[in-house]
Amino acid sequence: ATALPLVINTWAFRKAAETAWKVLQLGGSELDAVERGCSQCEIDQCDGSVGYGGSPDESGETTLDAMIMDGNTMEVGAVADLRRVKNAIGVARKVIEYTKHTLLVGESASMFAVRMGFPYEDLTTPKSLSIYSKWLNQSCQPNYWKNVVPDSSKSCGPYKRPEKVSYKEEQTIKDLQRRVQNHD
Amino acid sequence: TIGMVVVGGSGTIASGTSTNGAVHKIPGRVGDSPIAGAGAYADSTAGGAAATGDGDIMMRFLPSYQAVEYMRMGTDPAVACQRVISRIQKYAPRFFGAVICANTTGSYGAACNKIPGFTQFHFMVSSPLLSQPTEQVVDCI
Repeated sequence: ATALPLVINTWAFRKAAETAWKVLQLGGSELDAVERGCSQCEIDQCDGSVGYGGSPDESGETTLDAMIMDGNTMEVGAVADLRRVKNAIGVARKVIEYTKHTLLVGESASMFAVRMGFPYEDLTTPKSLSIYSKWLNQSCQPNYWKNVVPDSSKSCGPYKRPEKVSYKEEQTIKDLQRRVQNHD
Repeated sequence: TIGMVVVGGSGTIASGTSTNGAVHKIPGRVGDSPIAGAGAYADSTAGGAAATGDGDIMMRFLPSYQAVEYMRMGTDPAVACQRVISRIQKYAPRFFGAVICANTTGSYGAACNKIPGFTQFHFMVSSPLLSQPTEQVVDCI
């Protein structure tokens, strides 16, 4: 038997399903339901894999990815590698509503979010910091590197390609690292 | 990662995802979630789907788009999800991943890839046939 409306979501994220269902019951659109349901998981940090304070990268930073799609118009709004803004799917919805683009990424996506009125805030928490420091203390295992020196299955980086890196490339890497470190 | 598909009273569909990505990723790494057709897809003339799991692998197969295209051909949502998992299995038999599918009539299903430690996939469903949002479980294939 089938019946409409329907909400289905991955994992046993109950509050997300309840929130989406409530939005529909109150007359919200399907897009509103998806946005509010997924936002609920961003707020609740669902199982640590959604929202702020989870999945720190190699530098200890949490970044967020989200998308939302309207099956009537086939419009999509998406953000990726979003930094320092918590409501990723809320920003994705604004990409649909206020731009002719589909996907915004990185720090520039954060600047767009701030312009849309979203707060610019740290996504790190004691939890994500402890995940990160444990990882550092276990020789950065696991990681996503391969075919590099030092051996990425045994130690932390920085990693390089095994063949001799030319002096010029060395300089470029140093310049880049200096620029990135000065970034924040 | 949360992936969600909503089918409205008149069968119109929206979908979405939100995630903080892979833990300990290389800075700049983006997975499947924000990529239309990979993390999620919606077409009110056919259906909606959303995926979760190892995004570095899954995104290459556009699982959500493919599942919707199967449903467009009349495939039952559960079978559409299974077929998408099978497609990825051929190239990456040990990938971690699951997909949820729903068509415009409100039929739905889910599928996942069976690997050690991941043999069942839990997902949430809300519908007028259920008194409240209900957790459902599917055995992985």
